[in-house]
Amino acid sequence: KAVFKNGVSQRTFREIKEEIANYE
Amino acid sequence: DVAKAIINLAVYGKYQNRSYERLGLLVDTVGPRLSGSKNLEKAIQIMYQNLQQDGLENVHLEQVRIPHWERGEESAVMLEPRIHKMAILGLGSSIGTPPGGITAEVLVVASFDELQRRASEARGKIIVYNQPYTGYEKTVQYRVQGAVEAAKVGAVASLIQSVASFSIYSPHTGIQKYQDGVPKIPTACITVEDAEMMSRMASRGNKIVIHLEMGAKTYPDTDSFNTVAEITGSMYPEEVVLVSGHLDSWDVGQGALDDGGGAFISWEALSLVKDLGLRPKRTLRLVLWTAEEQGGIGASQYYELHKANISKYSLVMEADSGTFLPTGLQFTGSDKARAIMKEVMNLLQPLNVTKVFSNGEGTDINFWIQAGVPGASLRDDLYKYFFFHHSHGDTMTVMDPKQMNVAAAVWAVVAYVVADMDEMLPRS
Repeated sequence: KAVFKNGVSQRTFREIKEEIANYE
Repeated sequence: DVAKAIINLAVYGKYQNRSYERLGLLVDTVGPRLSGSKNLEKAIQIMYQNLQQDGLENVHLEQVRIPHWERGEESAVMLEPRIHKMAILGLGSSIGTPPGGITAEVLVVASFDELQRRASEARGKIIVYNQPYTGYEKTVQYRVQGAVEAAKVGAVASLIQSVASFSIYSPHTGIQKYQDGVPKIPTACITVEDAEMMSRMASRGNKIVIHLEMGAKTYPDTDSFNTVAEITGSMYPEEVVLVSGHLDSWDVGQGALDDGGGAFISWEALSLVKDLGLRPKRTLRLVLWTAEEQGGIGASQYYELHKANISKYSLVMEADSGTFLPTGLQFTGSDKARAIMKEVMNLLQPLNVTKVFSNGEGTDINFWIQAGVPGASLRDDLYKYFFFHHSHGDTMTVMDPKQMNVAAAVWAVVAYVVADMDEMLPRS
């Protein structure tokens, strides 16, 4: 699911940053 | 290389200038699109067909009840100290004058405070507001509230210096609001030039008399529609990134700047994603709002209809402050969401449009932002925007295809990436 049940992502910001960088 | 592909297609490739050309075709064909007008109805029908022909998904209209006000014939002539025909534009929702018009002496004031101080002089007069332009947000209060404040002190009409940062004798219209329990008086905007001239005349002790005629009328509310199209999400189709602008305008000029540009770069964002064969994980939804100029009427009703799904909205976006050269994105959201948006905007380094400013906002998305949904608005070079805003000068001539290309690329990259990320933007 896109958002965890408690609404808090378990991913680190570094992981998110790397994900976004992949769209470059 | 998704961001680069979008930028290349929008700015350098096959579809450069497309949003400008599409907009020109609509506004040259239909003209301005006042709430409740046949023009707006026609524009909505054309856009419904355009979006279907473009191959977007779930194209549909959502019904809205909207105000129907028409300005009719209007004129203002200075009779004393000299004859001078003045350019005016009645303000949206204003009543008309009685048949034969109003002839009255003028009281010129520079502020609401001065009006209060000189309240004893105001009875039976036409109040002319010669407020200085100190930015749109502050100065627009005179347009919105001027008639009510004038009526409270017994004035018979109000004429307000146009809310414009520059003028070549152009009146600028816009919405105004009456207040329950306060008499309704006719109200219009005049040019900066005439407001300043009357201020000079008054300071010399000249008696100023104006004859004002306005045929404005309010008709019963009428049916209209928000126009919706989507690229349905591949993994989380019930989750949404909303991209928007408003299709209605005032009844002067062509409504190209406000908000044809915003509406059409929003359409372009979906077109670019589709043309690249992309399908984000969650749904990209385009909404072309109706009756924004009357106070976000279409957006308000959309919010009421869809707010039960508020947890499914990752980001709401609106472009309604011009589509000149973008400088970045205005954003409202949690610190974590802002940090993510900064990373997203880094993808726009090839266009040198990477800044994330505070205060993402827009009449049509504020309902969602106030309820905690992250919101973004396009930040662009506003230098010329209020030269033309709500005036006869709001035409295709002030639009720039190359700047629209950049704006569309920014809009498309942000919308696509946020819609395609593994997770929704975090909230507070």
